[in-house]
Amino acid sequence: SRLEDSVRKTVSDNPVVVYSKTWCSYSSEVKALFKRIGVEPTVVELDELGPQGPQIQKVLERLTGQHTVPNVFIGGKHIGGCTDTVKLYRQGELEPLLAEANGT
Amino acid sequence: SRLEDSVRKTVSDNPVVVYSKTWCSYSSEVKALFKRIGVEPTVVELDELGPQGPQIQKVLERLTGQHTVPNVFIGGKHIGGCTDTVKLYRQGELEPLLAEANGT
Ligand SMILES: N[C@@H](CCC(=O)N[C@@H](CS)C(=O)NCC(=O)O)C(=O)O
Ligand SMILES: N[C@@H](CCC(=O)N[C@@H](CS)C(=O)NCC(=O)O)C(=O)O
Ligand code: FES
Repeated sequence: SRLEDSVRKTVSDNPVVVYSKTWCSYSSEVKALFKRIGVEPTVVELDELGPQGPQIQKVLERLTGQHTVPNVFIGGKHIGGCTDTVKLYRQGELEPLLAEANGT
Repeated sequence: SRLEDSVRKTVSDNPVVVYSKTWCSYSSEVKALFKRIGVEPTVVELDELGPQGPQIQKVLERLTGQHTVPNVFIGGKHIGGCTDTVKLYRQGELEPLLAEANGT
């Protein structure tokens, strides 16, 4: 679908993408983590898109099997949610993914 | 109001009360903390009460100044949200509050 194509394009055109909701603390936490390590993700606030928000969430669920927020992609790859991203960071595995996504 | 009276009654009649939303991870985290330390809070899931949910949230905002979830009370006293409760626990200050609330 048109919406699916646009989600695929967002995810492949940007090194780091976070699908979020403005009032969700887990979404805020993952955005804050990226900020702390000097990364500026592309953030899509699903609750600010009107009816497209839930539609994009359905597309994300089809593409990733994950209906929850935050939904994180790095270098076009689906990473998961907040706990997944924080775990990768703690294990030292987030930085290499970010470096690869930024082509460095 | 009638609703305000019922919230005041819930909070004073039960040693530990958590106003929560079922799909919110911060609400889940604070419920899990209580479970880990063997406490069974009275949980009110605001998203399962139909139109009363947002009305109770407004009452909580009037009574506590806090419109967010989770909203935690111990021994009739307003504690705050997830980060506040976890902080008290880490500082060893949660247990004394719980003991006092349970009259032990
Ligand atoms: N472990 C996941 C939890 C994600 C999660 O449960 N997100 C909640 C908001 S905090 C959500 O999207 N809930 C909607 C639902 O469960 O339908 C993570 O760290 O991202
Ligand atoms: N630091 C607070 C954060 C509470 C918070 O922002 N809760 C969010 C859900 S995770 C909320 O109720 N958002 C609704 C809003 O901001 O209007 C806590 O630890 O409880
Ligand atoms: S909605 Fe509460 S942590 Fe996401």
